[in-house]
Amino acid sequence: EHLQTQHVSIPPGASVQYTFPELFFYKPNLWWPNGMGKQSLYNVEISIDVKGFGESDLCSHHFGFRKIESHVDSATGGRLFKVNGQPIFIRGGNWIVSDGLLRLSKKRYKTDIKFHADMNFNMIRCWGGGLAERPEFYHYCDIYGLLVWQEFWITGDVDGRGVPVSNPDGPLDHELFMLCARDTVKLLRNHPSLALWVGGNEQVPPKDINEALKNDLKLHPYFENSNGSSNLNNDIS
Amino acid sequence: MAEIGKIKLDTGWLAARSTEVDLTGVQLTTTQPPSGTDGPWMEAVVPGTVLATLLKNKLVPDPFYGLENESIIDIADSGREYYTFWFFTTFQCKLSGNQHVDLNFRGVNYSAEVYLNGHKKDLPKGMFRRHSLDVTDILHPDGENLLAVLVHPPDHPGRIPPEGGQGGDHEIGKDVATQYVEGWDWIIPIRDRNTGIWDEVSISVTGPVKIVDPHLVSSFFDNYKRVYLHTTTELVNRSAWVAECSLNIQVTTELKGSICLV
Repeated sequence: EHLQTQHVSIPPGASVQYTFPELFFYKPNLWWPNGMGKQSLYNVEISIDVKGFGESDLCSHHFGFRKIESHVDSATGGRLFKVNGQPIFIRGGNWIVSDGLLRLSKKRYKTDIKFHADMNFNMIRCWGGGLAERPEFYHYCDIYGLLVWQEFWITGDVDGRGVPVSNPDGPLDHELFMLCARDTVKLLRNHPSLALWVGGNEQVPPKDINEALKNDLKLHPYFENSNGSSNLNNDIS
Repeated sequence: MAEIGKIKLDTGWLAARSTEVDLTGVQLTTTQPPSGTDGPWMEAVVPGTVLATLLKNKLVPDPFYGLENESIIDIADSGREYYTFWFFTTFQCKLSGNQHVDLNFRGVNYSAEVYLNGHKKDLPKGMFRRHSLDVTDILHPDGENLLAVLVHPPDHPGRIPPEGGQGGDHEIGKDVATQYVEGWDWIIPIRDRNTGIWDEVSISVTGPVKIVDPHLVSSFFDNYKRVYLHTTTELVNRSAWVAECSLNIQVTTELKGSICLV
């Protein structure tokens, strides 16, 4: 039942968005953070055959069934997380860049991230002054069960503080910032370990950027429902 | 016929400082390609930054030892052109009828000019954006292709004040790029501000229709017993006629060993 084929007709030169009828799973193995259960991963393969040509393209992606919720607790002001309905005590580490010359090898990511799991951590926070981390980083977070808090590229030290205040309105090109943010979300959004997008470090992004980020990253109404929503849904389209 | 799928271009790259190369990108990718590591050309680290390439060739000391970083000239003093570098490589790709190929850059800091077999395409500014160029029509039919990329540093590399401090003079914040590179309490200033082809370069071969950025979302009901997988993807038909397609999705879980449950 986990194999589906749809017929699609695409006009010449066109680019279309296509949504499959949803696939039903009865009690699938869920993905859990480190220390809460297994990091069950499925392999989702999408391929397209064109009449008169044969297989035209294919792509595959690891996917974990999990629901992540978080909110700021009014009593403590802290952010509380739940995974698959279960509250989780976040034990996390700061992550800046793996190497100042960006020699970002899979081997190094695997070693660094497994180290965090061995330290019994269940979250890694990617600091806003560093990188939007790469798919290889998220791949090993998926495997070792490290939730990821990923900040965009705003920091309190560089943006909007200090005497005199530096970069009070953030980067010069807000459209470029949003283009990079949207492309980064599309690059990373299918990873089960991605738990939270955060505007920046110790600073709220400029108002227009912050509003655009909130708008683009809110849960798509299609997935709002009484039984709790989908996994973190970053519907940019 | 080239195989459908992605091929990484991560070997055989050369690099040279732009101020030491008198040729244009068109000349480099047609009549006068570099023939090896002679003259200004050196083995390059791709993906990687300019400093990673200079370090690999022992042209700078390793900035992470002692005070070695002090002996590497900062971009504020050298000027941006000092860290503006050419990167060059060749690759094979023999297409058959109705196949298409994209040249993909997953991350370039901060902007670049791409030359392929004498044709120029620009990679606009921004460290955190992917670039995908349809190069089907400019490949060499015999399969050997010459690629040169001129990479420019961030527009606002800034200057590190004598007292240092978090993010130097904060100028880097004017660009959409990583901010730690002007130095922070935990790291020295990065002299080239991480300029370079810092993430994966690949070519991807497809037929007339390609799959772009699938989006996978799950929704849960009845206390996680009833679960749905919602899949949306962009499809691009690059041919000149209507494409009648069969679009397949298959979900498997890896059991022990190589047995798959569908």
